[in-house]
Amino acid sequence: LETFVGHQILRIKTRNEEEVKKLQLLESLERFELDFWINPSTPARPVDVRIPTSCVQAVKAFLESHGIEYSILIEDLQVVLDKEKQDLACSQQ
Amino acid sequence: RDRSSNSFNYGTYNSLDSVSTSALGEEDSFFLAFFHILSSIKHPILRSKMSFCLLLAHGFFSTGGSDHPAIWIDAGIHSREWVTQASAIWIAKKIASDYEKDPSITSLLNKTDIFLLTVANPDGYVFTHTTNRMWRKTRSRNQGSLCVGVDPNRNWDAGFGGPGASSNPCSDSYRGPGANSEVEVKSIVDFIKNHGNIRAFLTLHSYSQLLMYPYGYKCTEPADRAELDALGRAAASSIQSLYGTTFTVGSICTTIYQASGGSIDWSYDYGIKYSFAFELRDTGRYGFLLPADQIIPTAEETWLGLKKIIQHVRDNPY
Repeated sequence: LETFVGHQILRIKTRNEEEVKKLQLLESLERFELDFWINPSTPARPVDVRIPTSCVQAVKAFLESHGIEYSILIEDLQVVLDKEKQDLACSQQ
Repeated sequence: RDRSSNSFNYGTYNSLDSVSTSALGEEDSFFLAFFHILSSIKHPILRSKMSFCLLLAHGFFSTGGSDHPAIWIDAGIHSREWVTQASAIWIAKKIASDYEKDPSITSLLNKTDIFLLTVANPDGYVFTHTTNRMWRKTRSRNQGSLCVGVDPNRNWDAGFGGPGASSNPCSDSYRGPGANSEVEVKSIVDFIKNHGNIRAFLTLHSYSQLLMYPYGYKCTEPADRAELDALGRAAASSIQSLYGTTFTVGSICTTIYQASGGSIDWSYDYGIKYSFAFELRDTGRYGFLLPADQIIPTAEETWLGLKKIIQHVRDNPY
């Protein structure tokens, strides 16, 4: 069973095309194993991305170093998944 | 005809087993009409593909007649977007229960058939229940790679291999080795080509409330852009009328991002003018983990949007 302990979901807000391009660069870096829920496209659209635990700090550092604004949508994905699984089991019973 | 028991809980997430046997009641009420179609298909390979479709928990709504135009609706091709499967099940029930009660549904079904694929990626759906809640792809093996699965919404024959799809089997947006390589995709393509009279292709996804029309594989406008945009806005307005949920309307490329190999691009290029992709209620706060108490409101508002499009299709034959 794959778990997502410590995985965070960030919502990233871009202000201009340059920041979008920075995120597209981030997207191409396979070593981070990022799972983009909303891909970087235009400055008007926020970007949501799931980040594995081991890469959270590195990705945040990348964003901060480029002055890109972000917020944490989900602090620990596994906590939310556990709650959902519990609800599913309850409803099946 | 609705022959369901009232014990099925539409307001919670359900396993594939309970979806496929309980949502519309007894197995025969759910599948009988579909078996009838299946038995009429002479080509053995296509018949086996259709049998596969049957296993996907396929709803078919018709009042009879062999020349009805039809609407195609599918849900849950990205397996982790659970609210789409749950909404489609509620909508299936709604269509069945409103027939001969709601004049608009009755008149609709007297002229138009509806095919509703409630779980378009069943292997992926089960995988999300058992192994990885965040899985979005199919579960096919990729030759030469340890990574499994193909993004079924990058696998259609529409700008296949172009921008916005990955050639890396380990990517969540892997396009697959070739267009229609995934049985989940090819079955639908074969079905639609064989049917020959599908007039609308509506696919349900869930993320951030969008209603999109072609194109995604290119950023040029479709020939019917004005009509599709107006219809999309009317549908979004219907959706908003219930709980105030706002949908952004536009082409895939301008609304979200350029992505090749998507289903509605294929259907539009194939000649199905009314091709739309819904991204249902999900603010992004929960990702694909939308709480179960949002299922019925989501389904209710989505049905209003779908109905607006279906009625337009009925009234504007082409």
